[in-house]
Amino acid sequence: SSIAGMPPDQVLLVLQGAEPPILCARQKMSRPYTEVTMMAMLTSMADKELVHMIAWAKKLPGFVQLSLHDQVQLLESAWLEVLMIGLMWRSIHCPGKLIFAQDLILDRDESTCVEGMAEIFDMLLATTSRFRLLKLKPEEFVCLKAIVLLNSGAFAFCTSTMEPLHDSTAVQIMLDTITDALVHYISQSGCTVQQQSRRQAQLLLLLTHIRHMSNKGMEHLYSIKCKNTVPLYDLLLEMLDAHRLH
Amino acid sequence: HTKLLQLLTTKPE
Repeated sequence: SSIAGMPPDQVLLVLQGAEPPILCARQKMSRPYTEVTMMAMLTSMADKELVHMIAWAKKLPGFVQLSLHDQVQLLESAWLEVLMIGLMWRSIHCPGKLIFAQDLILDRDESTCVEGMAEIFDMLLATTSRFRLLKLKPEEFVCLKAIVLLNSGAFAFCTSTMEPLHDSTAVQIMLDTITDALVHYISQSGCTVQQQSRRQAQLLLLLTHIRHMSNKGMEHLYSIKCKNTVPLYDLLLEMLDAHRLH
Repeated sequence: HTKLLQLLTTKPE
């Protein structure tokens, strides 16, 4: 289960095998949605997805060998980025729509019923278009998602909210191995070396947008929590509180 | 982070 020295093809197989399922919302509210019904559906979905995200993280090679403290730090730091990259990947073939669940597909105009949400929807749709334009491959997606989890909390400054990792070297080794797998996959595309380097950069530059959207989304979710009109589930609340926004 | 710890420490089925 050690990741150091794992061949790139095996890393790709393990990452693809770790993918969580696409969920169903089930408790669907009737249209037109209101701020309360929309946020109730989205936060309920996020809470359910978080449970699957934790199971996914535990399948990443090397993750369960990290200390519990480091596992918590990485997940608390990156959870909304991981949810967002998954949402964009699911939505890649549906321009103008975000596929939150098999039975919960929303377009931009529907997001306007929640104050401040259209701005975040627009950013998610724009970044999804970028994924589409780049013709992001499943192998590249699974690498990027794992990189998001390992990168976001790894080199964070020590602030009042985020503590340093116990073993940042172990996280760096995982990150390097997954980066190698991504580079290896791109190298098999038949492109020139320059085109390969460019694609590596193009894909990794997407992560800056994902971090930005997560920060915006976290602020938005915090504002929803403060309004106290939508009850948030335990796990989602814990993950939000880890960011202790002001 | 009680729930998170609980999910991290339970064995997969």
